[in-house]
Amino acid sequence: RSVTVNGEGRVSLPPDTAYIALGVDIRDPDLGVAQRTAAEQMDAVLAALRAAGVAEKDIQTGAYSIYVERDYNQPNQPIIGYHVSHSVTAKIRDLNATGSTLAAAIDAGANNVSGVWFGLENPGDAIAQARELAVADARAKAEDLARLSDSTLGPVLTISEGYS
Amino acid sequence: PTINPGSAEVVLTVTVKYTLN
Repeated sequence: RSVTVNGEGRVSLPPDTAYIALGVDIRDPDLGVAQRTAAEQMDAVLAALRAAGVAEKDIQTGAYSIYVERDYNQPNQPIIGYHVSHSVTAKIRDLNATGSTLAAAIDAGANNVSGVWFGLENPGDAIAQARELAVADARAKAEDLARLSDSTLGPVLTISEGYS
Repeated sequence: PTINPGSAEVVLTVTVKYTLN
């Protein structure tokens, strides 16, 4: 004789960390020029991020790629240029500075912004709080089911947890 | 640009099996 229930705990709170993904996309007929331009422009973007207060350890290269561009309308599809793409993810700990940091990076030459997202640096307390709510929710459901079936709850047999 | 952080949500689920007396 047993009863199995699911409980859910939700804790909503303001994020304390922002992440922005941005970089430079450069096209040029000459690969060397495209590569050098991208490197210079990205160095300026990185300098702007640092000047805006982003720590070195909070800047991580996300992608670096070079694509050949061809003219597909020509029979032999000749190479018409190169596309160099370089991007980083920057972690911003002062949320109020997110917009100005982004603007500073764009001013410095970032011409590709692929995302802004948010997170919690230390979700431990929120998780603990959500866990308490989830267990209380499960307990209340189980007590209801027991009462409705003229039974009483005994000890817990198994318990498992999911998190998102 | 103006960036709105909105809210973050932590969702935790448990599955509990009780004995029934």
